[in-house]
Amino acid sequence: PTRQDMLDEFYKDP
Amino acid sequence: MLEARLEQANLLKKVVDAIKDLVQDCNFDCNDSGIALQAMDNSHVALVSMMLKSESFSPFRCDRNIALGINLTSLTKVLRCAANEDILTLKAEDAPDVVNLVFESAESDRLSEYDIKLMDIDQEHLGIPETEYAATISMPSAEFQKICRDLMALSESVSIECTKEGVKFACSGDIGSGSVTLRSHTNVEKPQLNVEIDLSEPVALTFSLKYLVNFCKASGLSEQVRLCLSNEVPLLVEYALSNNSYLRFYLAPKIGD
Repeated sequence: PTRQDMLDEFYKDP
Repeated sequence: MLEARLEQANLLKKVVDAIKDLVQDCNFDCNDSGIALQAMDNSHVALVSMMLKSESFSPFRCDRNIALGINLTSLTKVLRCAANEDILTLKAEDAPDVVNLVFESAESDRLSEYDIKLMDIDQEHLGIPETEYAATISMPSAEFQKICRDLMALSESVSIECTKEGVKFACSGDIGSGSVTLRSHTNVEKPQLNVEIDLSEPVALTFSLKYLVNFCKASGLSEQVRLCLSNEVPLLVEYALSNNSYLRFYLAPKIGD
């Protein structure tokens, strides 16, 4: 099984 | 004051139909460049970014920035009242509490008018940087949809591996494993069937097929789909629309524990 990342870890609120 | 007139209601019907299962309440941000939308699904794994450029409408008028907070289930109910070929006009006052939709059928002189109550949606906005992707794949959208559906029968995740030999979609699950490998391909008579792979360096990432199958609901909007990948960054799945408009989906990768 692989862990699902979240977008917040890649794209910060500007 | 917003007034935006679409020659065919079909475009907005298809866009909303493609995203309504991913996101529920969205702000349609209207300004002089067009109508934009950015929203994440509840788990923050996927993001949809839509841009309908002002050139898609005629006429298009937006005197000041207006955020139309709309529930997509409500919008779907009203858009169902429009025939695909109807002329669709969106109207809203500055600081509106409703958005007005008018559907006109050219030949039968029928005019329908609906108001949808707006919501105050406090949505966080993600800053998505312009990215030079290691691999860009342009391919028939129907082909990508079939690959995702086929592999989802075997597994909940798909690995997408791009090398100079081509792009390989692979998965394995309880019943076994499967893979589809594509190479760059040019169809002179039907360029919409081309597969084009631009690779600056090899990439291999794993994604949830449930989300990819969901994104593929947009396949009816464009004959081609563009997949952009770089290691350790979210996947971009882009359906180009006319007038430089687009419907983009971003999906965070799955990483091995």
